[in-house]
Amino acid sequence: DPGKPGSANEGVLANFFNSLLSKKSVNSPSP
Amino acid sequence: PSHDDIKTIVEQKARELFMVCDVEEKGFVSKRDMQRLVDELPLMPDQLEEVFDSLDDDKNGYLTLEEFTEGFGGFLGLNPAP
Repeated sequence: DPGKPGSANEGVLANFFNSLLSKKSVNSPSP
Repeated sequence: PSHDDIKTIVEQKARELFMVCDVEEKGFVSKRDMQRLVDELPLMPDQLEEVFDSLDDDKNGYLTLEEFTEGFGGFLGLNPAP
């Protein structure tokens, strides 16, 4: 049931965390 | 590395990512904070809402660091301790 509330698919969650990780690494350049 | 080492690293990373979402440093992330990320992340507003609802375990409209860390651990394939 794709319309079921609260059932975010893993792909969206993975995309979210991957994007955050990329953003974080861009904002915090390594020394 | 031991299980505790991994747990510590995951918690540190989750805290860093949580702070990207909680720009006002309130200690929680609201749906409004989440929607703010639409300009910064390649996700649609409804996808961000989907992520929020998925991470917000108790469905109270506030995403705590604990809930965020748990979701991040799940993303990494780590099962929370029973």
